[in-house]
Amino acid sequence: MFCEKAIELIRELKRAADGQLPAFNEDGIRQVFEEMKALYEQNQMDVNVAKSDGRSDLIPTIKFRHCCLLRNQRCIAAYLYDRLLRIRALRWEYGSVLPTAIRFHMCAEELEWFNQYKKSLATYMRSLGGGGGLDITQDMKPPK
Amino acid sequence: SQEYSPVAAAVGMDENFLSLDDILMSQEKLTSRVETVFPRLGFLEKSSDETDIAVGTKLEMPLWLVKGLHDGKRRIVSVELPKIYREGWRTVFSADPNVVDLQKLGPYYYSLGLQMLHFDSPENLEIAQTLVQTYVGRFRRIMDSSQNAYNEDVSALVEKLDVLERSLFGAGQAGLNGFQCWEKGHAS
Amino acid sequence: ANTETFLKNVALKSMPPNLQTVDLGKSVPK
Repeated sequence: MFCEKAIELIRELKRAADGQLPAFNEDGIRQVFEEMKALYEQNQMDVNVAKSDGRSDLIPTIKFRHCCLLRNQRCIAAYLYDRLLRIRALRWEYGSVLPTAIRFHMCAEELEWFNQYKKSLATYMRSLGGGGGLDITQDMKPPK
Repeated sequence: SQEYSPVAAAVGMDENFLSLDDILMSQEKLTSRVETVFPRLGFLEKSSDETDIAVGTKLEMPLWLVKGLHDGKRRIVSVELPKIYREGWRTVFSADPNVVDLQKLGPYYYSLGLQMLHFDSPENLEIAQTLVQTYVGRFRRIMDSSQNAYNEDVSALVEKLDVLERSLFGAGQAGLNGFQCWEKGHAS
Repeated sequence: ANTETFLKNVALKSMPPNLQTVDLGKSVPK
């Protein structure tokens, strides 16, 4: 059945204990892209046949493959987005320098995203406190 | 991490596109009957050597696929109502919803049940009523047990809960732990 | 913008042409 690799990516994230960041599954993502490419090319061929030869009987199959393409897209987007949520949380837990072990689990683009996020947060914090700045990542608990 | 908040599952008949829980829920398999030929997809049916999936073939299809193929006007696939939503089990739920092991029968009893309402079954009204009444019937015990189990092994309390109920239990525990933390002066 | 750039570079540009956009409004639960 299609989309098995995609759902495995989702399961992998769910298995990671709350908020932990597993290693970036580059190979898994690549396999999903390959499946999407194959599905798309098969659909392109069948769409052309359906148009040129009037093969409306191919429409259910085309629709089937399109559902699989959408599913793969959704799983990939959700996998990557959930990882960003975990990475964002790391800024608040560890500060602006992440432990090496965690950095090894991130791909280059995720590290870049993290750097951009840090900058956005820093810009925001500098704008607080009447322009004097306020580090809102400190003192997370209220005073007694 | 306390700051990690995943995209929540949707409430009601929708799904949240980026929710891991909704994606996993929609992976649940439903017994479906193919109502039109699917050319060139015969390889998906393990027991067949045919090129096409023939009309009348029964397949276990994931919910996401059945939803995607479902068309009110043209019958492409028809889906069988899972037994836990049928009349026999609905009677059991109405008698005493607390005796049922929803982890074993589900584990997405409520969210999958809500998704089944998309398929225009004549039993939709009864299914919807049973979902609500079951939730109402079980809620009190979940709330009470989540508020009274502090710093102990809760596996026996959650083992028969479905995914939604476990999340509810977790919310109760988070509140309890937060209150205890505050009372002990550890919240500042 | 940061997230859109990330998704585009890591995933969307490797997908078929008609699947290269994702509405991030969908990430906001109802």
